[in-house]
Amino acid sequence: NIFRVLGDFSHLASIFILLHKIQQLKSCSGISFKSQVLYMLVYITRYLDLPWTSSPYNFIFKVLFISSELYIIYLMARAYKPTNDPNLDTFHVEFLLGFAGLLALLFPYKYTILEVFWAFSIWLESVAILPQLFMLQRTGEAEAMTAHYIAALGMYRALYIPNWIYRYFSEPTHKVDTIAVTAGILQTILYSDFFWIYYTKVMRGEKFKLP
Amino acid sequence: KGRYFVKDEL
Repeated sequence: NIFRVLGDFSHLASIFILLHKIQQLKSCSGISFKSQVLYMLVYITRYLDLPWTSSPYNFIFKVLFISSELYIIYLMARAYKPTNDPNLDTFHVEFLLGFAGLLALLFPYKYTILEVFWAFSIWLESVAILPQLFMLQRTGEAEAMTAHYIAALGMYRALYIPNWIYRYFSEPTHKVDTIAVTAGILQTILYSDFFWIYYTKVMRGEKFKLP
Repeated sequence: KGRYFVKDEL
């Protein structure tokens, strides 16, 4: 449905905005390398079922997400490594990995590798933006491109919420995917303060600065 | 197989 398609394209847009920023400005300043590595982990653990993905739409997006994320990490770790400031990227990701790992082991739909890894990936994605938001907090401001990147990334999962509501009412056989929905709502809540600042500042053409 | 083992969303 339209919400989901918009969400997936918003996700794709966020990746291209980020790629554009890094290549245009030849710098990855203001971007959290830790968050990018977490996203890589999210894609790998979520798309283990890539080889037998039924719909071409999903297959193409999965390949796009994995390959573009690999490229972003290459750019940040190799090509533009000097512009990477690890002193600003100090969020303790082990807490996020522990959070996702614990929930994946406690409440998977089924104790199979695929399901446990999938649950891990869903929970990890819900908190993977924290190092990036934390870094934003530290620097107090961000380039417009970085703000657009985070906004598009936040919109992707936010749009999945109406998608789930739509599916609930339109597909009689559809059962609510409680893990994805709970994590999706948590994820969107984590972006809420950013969205507010983004909306009030960037929409008025101002530079993105935290109050 | 149940619904959950067919992941139809990204």
